[in-house]
Amino acid sequence: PQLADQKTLARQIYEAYLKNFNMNKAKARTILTGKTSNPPFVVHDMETLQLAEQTLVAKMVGSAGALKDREAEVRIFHCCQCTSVETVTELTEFAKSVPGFSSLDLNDQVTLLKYGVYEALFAMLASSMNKDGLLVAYGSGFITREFLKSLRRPFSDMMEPKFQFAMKFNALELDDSDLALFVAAIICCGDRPGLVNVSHIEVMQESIVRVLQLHLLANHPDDTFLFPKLLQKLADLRQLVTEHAQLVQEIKKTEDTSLHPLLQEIYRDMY
Amino acid sequence: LKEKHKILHRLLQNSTSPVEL
Repeated sequence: PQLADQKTLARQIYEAYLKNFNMNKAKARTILTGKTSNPPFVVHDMETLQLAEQTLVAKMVGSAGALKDREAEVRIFHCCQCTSVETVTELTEFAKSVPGFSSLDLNDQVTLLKYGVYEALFAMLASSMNKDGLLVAYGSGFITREFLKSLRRPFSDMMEPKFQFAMKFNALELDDSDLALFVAAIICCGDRPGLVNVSHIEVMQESIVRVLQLHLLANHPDDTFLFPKLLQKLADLRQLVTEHAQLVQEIKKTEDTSLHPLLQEIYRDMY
Repeated sequence: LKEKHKILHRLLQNSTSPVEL
C-alpha cells in the first residue's frame, strides 16, 4: 500500500507539472534538436533582436511598445522579467496542486514560494538551454549565449552563470517526470527562513524526496548516484539565486529600469 | 508576511486573477 501511495504522489505531481507549465523539457528538446517544422527565429545581434521584437515579443508582451526607445539591454531585461512573472504564476498553480501544499499555513505557503520560485525557475530554465543559447517566446525564438554575453555590464553577467549551471544540470539527463518531483522538492523545503510550521512542511518534504529517490532509481537504473547528485544541485541552485538576487539589486540601484511588483516582493528581504 | 507579499498572496488565493505584465 505504501508503494501505491508513493506512485500516486509521483503521478499527481507529474500531472500537475504537465498541466501548469507552458514549456517543458520534452517540448524544448524537440525544438532544440530541430525536430519541428517551424524552427525558432535566432536572435544573435541587435538587428535580429529588433526583428524578433517586432514579431515574437510583441505578441508575448503587450507593453513592450513603451520600451521601444530604450536600449537593448533594458528591453531584454524587461522581457526576462515578463517571463519570470509568468513562470512564478505557473509555479504558484503547480505548488497548489502538490498534495498537502494548500492546507499549509498561508504565511508558510508565501514563504515557500518566495524562496523556492527562483530556484525552481533556474532548474527548469536549463530545459530550454543548450550550450549555444536559450529558447524564448514560448519556443518561437532562440537567443544566443554569445549575444547575451556581448551586452554591456551588468546585463552581460545575468545569463552566463545560468548557462554554466544548465550545462552541468542537463548532463544528468533528467526527464520531465524527474523534473516535476525535483521542482516539488525545491518548493516544499523545510529550512526556508521564517517558516511557522516547520514540522508540517518537513513531513511533506520527506514524502516528496523519498518518492523522488525511488523514481530516480526506477527511471535511471544505470545512474545509482543520481539522487545524491541532485541533492547537491539543490545547494548549487541556492547559490545561483543568491548571486542573481545580488545582481538584480545592483541593476535596480545603478540602472534606470523598473522591477515588476511581484518580483520586488520576492527579492525584498530575501537573503 | 502576507501584507508584504500581496501579489503572491493573491495568486495563492485566486488562480483566476491575472498578473499584469
